Amino acid sequence: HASLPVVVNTWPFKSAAAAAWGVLRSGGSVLDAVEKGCAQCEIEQCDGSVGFGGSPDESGETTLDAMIMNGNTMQVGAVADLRRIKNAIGVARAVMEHTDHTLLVGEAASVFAENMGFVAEDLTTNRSLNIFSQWLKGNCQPNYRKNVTPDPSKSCGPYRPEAIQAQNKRERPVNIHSHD
Amino acid sequence: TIGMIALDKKGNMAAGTSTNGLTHKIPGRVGDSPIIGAGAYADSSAGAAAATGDGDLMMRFLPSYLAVELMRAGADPSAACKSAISRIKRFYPDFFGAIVCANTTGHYGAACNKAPSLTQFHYMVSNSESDTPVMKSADC
Repeated sequence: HASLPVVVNTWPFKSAAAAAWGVLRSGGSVLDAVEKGCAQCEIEQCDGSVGFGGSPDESGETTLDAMIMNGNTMQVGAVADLRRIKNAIGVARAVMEHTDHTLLVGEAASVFAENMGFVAEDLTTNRSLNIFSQWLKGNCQPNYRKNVTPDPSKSCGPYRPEAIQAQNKRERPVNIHSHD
Repeated sequence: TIGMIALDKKGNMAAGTSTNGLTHKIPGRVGDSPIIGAGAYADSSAGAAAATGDGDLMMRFLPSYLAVELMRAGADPSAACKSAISRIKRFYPDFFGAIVCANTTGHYGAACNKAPSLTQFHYMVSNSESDTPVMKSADC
């Protein structure tokens, strides 16, 4: 026995689930439901892993990735490494609806977004600045570099490549607070 | 990261993801979320799935695509999710990740890989039975 319609989302993001469910309950499309649900998470910065002001990169910048897929037509819109635009899932939907492409990335994706009417703004917040400054103070740990000098497990960059060496298995710094 | 799948009464399916990725990533790094078949996948004739976790590892196995294809072949959503996780675990026993799956009849399931910071995976389900989002969990 199963009940339709149904919306399922990863992690206990209740507001996002409610937003998507509200769309379906009122007769909206599944695409609108997914877009609205993900957008709600972007607004609320769900657990810091969605939206602006989270997961700063090595240079302190927050960038966003998003994707939306229509299971009837197999149409897809996606953006990656999107900068300065908060509504990443909205831009992904725009890629699907206003281009024949599938995935736009980086600075060019941001330009596309601006041309489609999305507002460009700084994605940095006090929280992301603090995460970044703490990382710098801690000698840039944790760190995803390998086979570079100086030793990335102890030092910040800039890094240069060094001969590839057999390395002990390293624990990846991915956890409940830092994930895709 | 949020991954979401939706199915309406007419059998229309969609999937989506949104994330700001891993903290302290190297600039330019992109994870699994915007990659079709990795972060999510939907095929209204078979099912939909959405994955979350360590995208650098998970994207190598297209777990969402795999789960949908397993459902197409008759696997129930929970079994499809578990198989997609197992495929990754063979190479990366300690990887951090989870996946949610739903088939064309509205049945759903989830699976995760047990890791130090992930022993139970929580996810949300909304359907006409509950008429409100309900938190579910899967033991990893």
